[in-house]
Amino acid sequence: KVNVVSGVTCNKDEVKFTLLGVPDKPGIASKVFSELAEVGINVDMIIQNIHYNDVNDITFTIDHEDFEQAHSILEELKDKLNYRELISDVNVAKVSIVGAGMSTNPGVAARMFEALGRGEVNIEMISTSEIKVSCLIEENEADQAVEAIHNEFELDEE
Amino acid sequence: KVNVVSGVTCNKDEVKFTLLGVPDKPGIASKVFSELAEVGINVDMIIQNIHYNDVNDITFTIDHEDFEQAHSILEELKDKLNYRELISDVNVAKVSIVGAGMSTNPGVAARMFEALGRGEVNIEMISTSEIKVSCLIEENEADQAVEAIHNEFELDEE
Ligand SMILES: C[C@@H](O)[C@H](N)C(=O)O
Ligand SMILES: C[C@@H](O)[C@H](N)C(=O)O
Repeated sequence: KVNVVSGVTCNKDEVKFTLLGVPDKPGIASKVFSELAEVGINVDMIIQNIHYNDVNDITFTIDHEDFEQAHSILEELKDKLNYRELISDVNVAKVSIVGAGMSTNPGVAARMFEALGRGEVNIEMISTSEIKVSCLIEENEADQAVEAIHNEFELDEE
Repeated sequence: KVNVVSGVTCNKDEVKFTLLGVPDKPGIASKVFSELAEVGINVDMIIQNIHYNDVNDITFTIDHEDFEQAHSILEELKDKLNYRELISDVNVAKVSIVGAGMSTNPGVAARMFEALGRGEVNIEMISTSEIKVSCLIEENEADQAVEAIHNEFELDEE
């Protein structure tokens, strides 16, 4: 049978940063990511949700090998960007389901979230595209997350 | 020349909902999206960023034709989910750049954000994948956003 989800991926080598309380006005996001690009740091996920008052939070993930360099760049940007606080997290894993049929199939993301819920895995962050649903979770919950998702979508059957 | 960005897309027919202050514990995200899937509502973007205390905010976009039905479902879920407030926004547009080369090219997202910043377009939300960077902006800024991005990536040249 054709499975709407073709696979599960899990990346434990990512680390995440969140800039808390950046001014919510044009030109801020560009500053953050231009600085990282300038030194060749590859950014994987970028997540920004709803703003509160006139500030917002920007989260992004990079490979753990770029952690130190990214950290010092972001610290140096504090006054220029005028953000409230920098948070970093190395104990994070990105778990994703991938599939061609997802965008026209309501409920695929819901099933992934259900699998994680059944596995008692807390979903820290969510980001999606037409062919991928990604959740950031605690690294030490990654194995049980992958197993739960495999079971939900019967991905190990041949 | 090979352009790392192959195109810009703009969707003005989406509407967004944000559930503010949902409990940040396993099983919550699954409830939200299972209910929507049950009535066949297709969800496009799902965005969840960093939590505060023990709650988080979940944003998602759907086609405007599903607005009324989604709205009433979400309102009915208030007690069951125990969220603080439901926000809806019909004046939103999703602007995206698409490209195969983006994940290994630091700075592509930065250039999109720079283009928006130069166009004085405020980036309300951000969600990315390896082949797509999507920004939610005000619908009435969509045309200037698309134009700025076209100029940045020289997308109209043949
Ligand atoms: C917060 C940040 O995304 C800001 N709104 C910008 O447009 O750059
Ligand atoms: C907020 C929501 O994502 C919750 N953390 C869950 O796992 O369902």
